[in-house]
Amino acid sequence: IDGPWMVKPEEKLKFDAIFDSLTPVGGMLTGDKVKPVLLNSKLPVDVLGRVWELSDIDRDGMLDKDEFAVAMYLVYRALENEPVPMILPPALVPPSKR
Amino acid sequence: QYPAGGSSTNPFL
Repeated sequence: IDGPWMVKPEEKLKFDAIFDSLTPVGGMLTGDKVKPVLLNSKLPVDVLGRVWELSDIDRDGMLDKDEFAVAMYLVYRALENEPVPMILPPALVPPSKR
Repeated sequence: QYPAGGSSTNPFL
């Protein structure tokens, strides 16, 4: 698909800053680094589990910068009472992974 | 629950 990513550039900047603050190794964050950040949202663990499933697009157990932005996007939307989707909407797939 | 193929790499499982 072609079209703008649902993560807006200004939001991406914010998420990138959080990503960098978590000291990624080789441009990746492991689950144990991401988990406390997501838990901080106070969302139910089953919801956060779904957020992880949707954002770890290549299923390598780590999030790169774009995957992390997807995770944060879903968490922020969930905090605004938008349901976390069961499958990742195509427009939420980072352009680098389409 | 989780989408089919839910992975053991999920730190929330």
